[in-house]
Amino acid sequence: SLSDRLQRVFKELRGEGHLTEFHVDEALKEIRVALLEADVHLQVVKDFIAAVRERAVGQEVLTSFSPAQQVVKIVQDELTRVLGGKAEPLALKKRPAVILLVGLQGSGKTTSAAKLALHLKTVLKKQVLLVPADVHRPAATEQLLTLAKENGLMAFNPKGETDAVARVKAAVKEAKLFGYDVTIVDTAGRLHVDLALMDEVARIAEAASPDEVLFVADAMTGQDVVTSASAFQARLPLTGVILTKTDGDARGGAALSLSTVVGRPVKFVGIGEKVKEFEPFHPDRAASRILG
Amino acid sequence: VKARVSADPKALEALEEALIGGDVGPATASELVEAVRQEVGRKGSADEGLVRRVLREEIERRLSVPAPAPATASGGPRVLMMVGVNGSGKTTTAAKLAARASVAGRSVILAAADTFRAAAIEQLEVWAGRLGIPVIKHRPGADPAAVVHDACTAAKARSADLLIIDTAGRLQTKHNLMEELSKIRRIAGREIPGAPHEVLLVLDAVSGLNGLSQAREFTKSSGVTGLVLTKMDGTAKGGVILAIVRELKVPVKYVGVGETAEDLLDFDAGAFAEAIVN
Ligand SMILES: Nc1nc2c(ncn2[C@@H]2O[C@H](COP(=O)(O)OP(=O)(O)OP(=O)(O)O)[C@@H](O)[C@H]2O)c(=O)[nH]1
Ligand SMILES: Nc1nc2c(ncn2[C@@H]2O[C@H](COP(=O)(O)OP(=O)(O)OP(=O)(O)O)[C@@H](O)[C@H]2O)c(=O)[nH]1
Ligand SMILES: [Mg+2]
Ligand SMILES: [Mg+2]
Repeated sequence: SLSDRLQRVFKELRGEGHLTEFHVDEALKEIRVALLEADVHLQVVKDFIAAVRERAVGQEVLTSFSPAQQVVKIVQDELTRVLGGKAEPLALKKRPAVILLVGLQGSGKTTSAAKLALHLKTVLKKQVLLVPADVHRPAATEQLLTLAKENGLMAFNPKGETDAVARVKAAVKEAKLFGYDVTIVDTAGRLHVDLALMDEVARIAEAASPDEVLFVADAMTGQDVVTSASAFQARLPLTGVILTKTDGDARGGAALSLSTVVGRPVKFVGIGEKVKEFEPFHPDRAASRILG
Repeated sequence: VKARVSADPKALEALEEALIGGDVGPATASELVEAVRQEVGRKGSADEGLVRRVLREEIERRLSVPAPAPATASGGPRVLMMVGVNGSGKTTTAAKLAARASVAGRSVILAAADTFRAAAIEQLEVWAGRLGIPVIKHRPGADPAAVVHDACTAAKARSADLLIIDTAGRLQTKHNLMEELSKIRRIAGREIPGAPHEVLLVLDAVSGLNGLSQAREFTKSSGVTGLVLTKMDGTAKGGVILAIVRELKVPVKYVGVGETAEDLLDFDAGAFAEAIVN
């Protein structure tokens, strides 16, 4: 584990009253590897290491900790701070508040749409309307309608409307008419390099005027997460992230990369395939996982 | 004595960072760069073009694993099973492989063995409808092993050339789900000797180093005879396959490059190496 590796680094530390530059740099080498192995983006790792170095060098060695433990604590605190720093509740003031889910193919948007609806309904007692707006993937609408039906959630499938933007406009109208509190829009998975589909999602956002645009990312995403999320952010006003499939053993470094680069918080995590397997993001838990 | 020329450390560092950016992981990246540094030293030239070419060749060499002798179906249908974690592209790849075989004049049957996920059966049925290929399915919630059993029976009865089994996505840490996959595999083997002749692990190119854990666990529970790297039409490089191929000696067979039935390429180690180095 990282702690064991750091113990070895600091075995040499004798009689020093403070964390020396040499020892901190040795420790940071181990931390760099641990973060890269956790799939944290390389540039994010570099910036993070620099921030930790600044905080650690010259710090007094506290008698309650070993130097290794002390460095780990600095790293954990800094990770938790970056991951949790910008946390805000969902912007649900407008009626209906519109939440748009976007992201790459297979990341978990459709499942997360149903999960978020169930969460808002049971925890915040909101009236939620689900909108299937993926007109590309085979049986995408059926998938969301099935999840809605199995979990007592309301969904609106605009009859005969095959254009994503038109579907969203019709749904927002329906939500207003029937006094829904929240509308959650599920969109098709798309590559940030697919210009036509990026145009489509920009048009969907323009039509829906969303209060929240959540980037849905798979917890096992590697270095590319920064490229894709930045490209989405260039076209859409991202307000947060949903990190899915955290019930696996992926270290989830993508969470740190996203919080840092997109500058928006992870708001929820998927913790299983069932619709109830969903919870608010816990920065401290995510931090321990990343460190491994 | 010829002076030993060494590659510019800055250039090597840039290569190491490019490799990390391509998801090969820090250990593999430094290993590759070290191999390149040694080879460049031997060659006695530190030309940047040479350094890149040496790296490309090293990557290509590591990925050229001889495919194990394909288990030949002894006169009966050949059985192919798709496995992998949730959302990696199994169903879409099953459709692509079915399309290929169909275009080549082979009779194909699809088995909808994902009986768990919402509209999984409908999704495969849409594809089958587009390709004019029959699907063997049960009701949602049925035992996937029962679907596989019936699909094998149907494949034999109809003298199909190829049976493609689409299974539910599952995270490799879920022991009961991995057990279910072992059971599905056993059932297929009982019905058709030698089945499944091919077990393809479908891996999303966007995956980071968790891909290695996926490959290890799926190899244990269902055996894996080949990898499919999907969504390579994006910007992710899929570098984790280097660690996977090194450890498990299993070849990458196909690459998914889009969402239509034609978007499947045979794996080209040279092209892959080129993309990751540049
Ligand atoms: N284990 C686990 N599986 C999940 C989680 N969230 C989603 N999934 C699964 O991941 C797969 C993909 O989920 P979808 O909701 O279809 O993903 P999507 O982003 O809508 O996919 P596209 O619409 O094709 O882009 C499905 O098998 C889901 O059941 C999670 O938190 N944990
Ligand atoms: N761009 C691109 N998208 C792909 C590729 N392969 C699959 N997809 C998309 O990825 C998403 C998930 O594909 P599926 O085939 O449903 O994945 P799966 O592994 O069967 O998912 P589960 O059954 O839920 O585990 C869909 O939106 C597909 O269209 C590919 O090579 N390129
Ligand atoms: Mg979807
Ligand atoms: Mg599937």
